[in-house]
Amino acid sequence: NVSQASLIEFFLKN
Amino acid sequence: MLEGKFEESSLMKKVVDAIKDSVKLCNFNCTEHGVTVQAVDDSRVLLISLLIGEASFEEYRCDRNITLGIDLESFNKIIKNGNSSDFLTLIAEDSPDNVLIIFEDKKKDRVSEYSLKLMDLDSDFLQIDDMEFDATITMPSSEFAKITRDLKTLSESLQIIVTKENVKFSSDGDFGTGNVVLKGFVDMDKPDESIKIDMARPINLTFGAKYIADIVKGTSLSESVTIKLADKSPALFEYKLPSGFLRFYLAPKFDE
Repeated sequence: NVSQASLIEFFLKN
Repeated sequence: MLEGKFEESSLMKKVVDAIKDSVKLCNFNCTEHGVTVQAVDDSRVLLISLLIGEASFEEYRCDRNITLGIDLESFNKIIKNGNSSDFLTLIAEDSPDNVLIIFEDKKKDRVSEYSLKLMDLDSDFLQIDDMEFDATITMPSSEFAKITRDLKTLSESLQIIVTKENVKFSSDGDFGTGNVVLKGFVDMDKPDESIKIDMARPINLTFGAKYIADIVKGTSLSESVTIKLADKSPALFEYKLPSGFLRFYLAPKFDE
């Protein structure tokens, strides 16, 4: 099974 | 004031077509250097980053930074009304409530003018620092689009595996499996047909096929697409514009 990662995990919000 | 005139409306048509299924609302940020958009899809999995450089316009002036909050579905309805070969001019005041969209055919015997209401949108910026990638693939954009469409019929996930020799696109579904393997090669006569694989480290990443299917809507913008991959990191898919780019950052899927 695979789960989808979110971009928020990688790119910090300004 | 913003006044940007494209030699042909086709570029903006293609840009809107490429992003409208990924994001519905976005700010077009206009500066003296051109127009940029950064927007994230609702699920926070796909990010688009667009630069339409000043040189993409036949005539361009933007004295002060202007933000155009645009509903892409509405914009698309208007932008479709111009013929691809028409001049397209975008005009907006410094603090605009609307943007004027003017199409002129090349004989100048028909001028169509539309006004699009703008929206006040929260800009939700993500900071993307320069990323380091382990593998870079450049290939014909149409070929990447076909592979994506073909493999998406089997599975919701698309796996991209890069080794020194080749790149493998693979899907594993309920009723069967499929894969397409490409080797690097140089086409001297048609450089855009070449496939270039640069690999520092082997890559094995899985992505949501539906997101990649949205990404390949940029195919008409460029003959080739560049895919940059790093282990356990978002991938970058780039379509180059005559001056600028349309980039998609896509978060991977992970084994649970």
